[in-house]
Parts: sequence; C-alpha cells; structure tokens
Amino acid sequence: MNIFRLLGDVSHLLAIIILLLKIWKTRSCAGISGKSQLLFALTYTTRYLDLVTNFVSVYNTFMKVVFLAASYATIWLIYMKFRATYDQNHDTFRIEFLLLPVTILSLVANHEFTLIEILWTWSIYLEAVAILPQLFMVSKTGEAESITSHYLFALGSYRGLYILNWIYRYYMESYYDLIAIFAGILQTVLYCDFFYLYITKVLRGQRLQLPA
Amino acid sequence: TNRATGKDEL
Repeated sequence: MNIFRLLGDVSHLLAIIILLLKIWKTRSCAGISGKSQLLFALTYTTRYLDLVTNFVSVYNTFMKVVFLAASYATIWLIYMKFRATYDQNHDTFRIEFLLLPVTILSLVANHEFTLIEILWTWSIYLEAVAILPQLFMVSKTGEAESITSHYLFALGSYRGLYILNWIYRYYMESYYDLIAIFAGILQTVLYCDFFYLYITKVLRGQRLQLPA
Repeated sequence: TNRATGKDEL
C-alpha cells in the first residue's frame, strides 16, 4: 500500500458516499445516470468475486464490501425508491455499445484465459468507460448540480491517483499491470474536459454548465 | 511482467 493508492481509495469511497447522500438527502436522483451506476455495480461484482476465495487484508475486504453494498444501494435508490425522480429521458446512452467492445477486448487481451481472470479483465475495461453515460447525461442536460460535480471530481480523481500509485509501484516494487494501467489512463482521460470545467467553474462557485 | 499473485488492488 502507498499514499497514492490510499488517497485514491479514499477519493473513491468519498465519491460513492457523496452520491448516496445526495440521493438520500434530496430524495431525488435527478441528473444521475442510472446506467452508469448499473455499470459500476457490474464492475464491482465481477471484480470482487475473489472476496470470499482469497483474503488479502482486512482493509481490502472491508472496502470491497463497502463498494459492493453502496453501489447496489444506489441502484435500489434510483430504480426503486426514488424511481419517480429518475430522469429516463436524459439517461439514453446505449450501454450495449460499451458492453460489446469491453467483452471482446477482455476475451482477446487478458493475462490468462481463465474465468476469474477474464471477469477481472472485463471489470477493468468496463470501469474505464462506465462513466460515459453519466458524462453524456450531463452534456445532454447541459449542466450538473454542484454536488454531482463534486461526486464526479472525486470519482475521476480516484483512478488518476491510481496512476500515480502504478508509477510508484513500478519504481519501488517493479510491479506493473499493463491492462490496469491502460484502462486507468483511458478512464482518467475521459474526465479531462470535466476536470477543466470543474476547476475553472465549480471551484469559483459557478454552476457546472456544459456548452450544450 | 511479474504479476502480483492475486489482486491486491481494489
């Protein structure tokens, strides 16, 4: 464990908690893409299958349980409890256009052709693009509540911090995983325009407005 | 690449 990965996990945890609190407190999931949340739940489910098979550490197990529970709780809030506030008309990204290439790529580019490894690879590639429906929805609605933009900033930062973690681990532990690194860079790059808007606008108290 | 046995990253 190193400071970059710890900060990354904390940022990830913060993002998930911000989202849960936003929906629970405002009793509304307006502006939130249910499709992205579904993709995140799929990501954690396929990646944390080893939750019960190999124990890494208390921290590792605790975080996996929290991420799984929070992502399913968020889906329940969006599609069940506050279903009436779910903005279906703006959450229209075709996720099949994500699932197909991710599935093909995980079958072609993986470290080992075993079920558990393919599922892990699939989850790594899926996570890289899982935010696209949400970013698409923000661009369609043309704006995002500031709490939603804080959520996106924390979520985008987490994998950016993981990139620093991979640099650290490469030099200090001569460990690297090209699949995770490639997907992590793509995932972080997808947030770039949002990061720019967040830094230049939201931090100055303005609303996040995307050029429609 | 020396693959970490088991996944220690989240």
